[in-house]
Amino acid sequence: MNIFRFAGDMTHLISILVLLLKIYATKSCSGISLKTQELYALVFLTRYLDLFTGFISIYNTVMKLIFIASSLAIVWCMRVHPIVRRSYDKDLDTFRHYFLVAASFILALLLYEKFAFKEIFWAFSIYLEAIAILPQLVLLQRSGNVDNLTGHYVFFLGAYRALYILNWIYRYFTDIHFSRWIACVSGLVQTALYADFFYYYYISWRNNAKLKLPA
Amino acid sequence: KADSEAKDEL
Repeated sequence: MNIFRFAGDMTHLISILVLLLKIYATKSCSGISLKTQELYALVFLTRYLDLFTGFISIYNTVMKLIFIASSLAIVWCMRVHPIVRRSYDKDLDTFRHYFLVAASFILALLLYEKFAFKEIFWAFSIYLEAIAILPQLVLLQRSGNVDNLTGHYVFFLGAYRALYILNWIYRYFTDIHFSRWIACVSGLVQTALYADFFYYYYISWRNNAKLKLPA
Repeated sequence: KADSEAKDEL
């Protein structure tokens, strides 16, 4: 465990806490894409299949449980909670995310570390996580004004993967066995998707103005 | 190869 990866995991956790805060504090999920949240729940469920069969560390197990529980709780809130679900932008959140699931699964069948059940699902979860943010970014562009907490949520989500890239660079130079090309390349693509968001987030921070993404 | 077995990253 190196500082970049720990910082990345903490930033990821912060992004989830910010989202939960937004939903709990405003009792609203406006500006949040349910499709992205469903994709994240699928990412965690397919990546942490070894939750009960393998044990790496207390930290690893606890974080996996937190990510699975929080992502399912957010999906539940947006689908079932009587007050929150009313503020869901159903007619704006129209990204056909089933294509993202299909594309990731097909790619996982072609590109994997070992042709084994868990490995295929692990690769699937890596590819899916890279593109899972797309419905959310599209929704932000469509919904025009973005409330602060939603902006911070997406920012921390992008920052977590950027820190993971530093972690992979660090491990590349220090850990001779390190060979996680699937995670590295996919992580680079994932972080690149945030590039323009980071730019507009920085501009809104510098001008102390509302975050606005061009349509 | 040890690394690819134990997926130690989240």
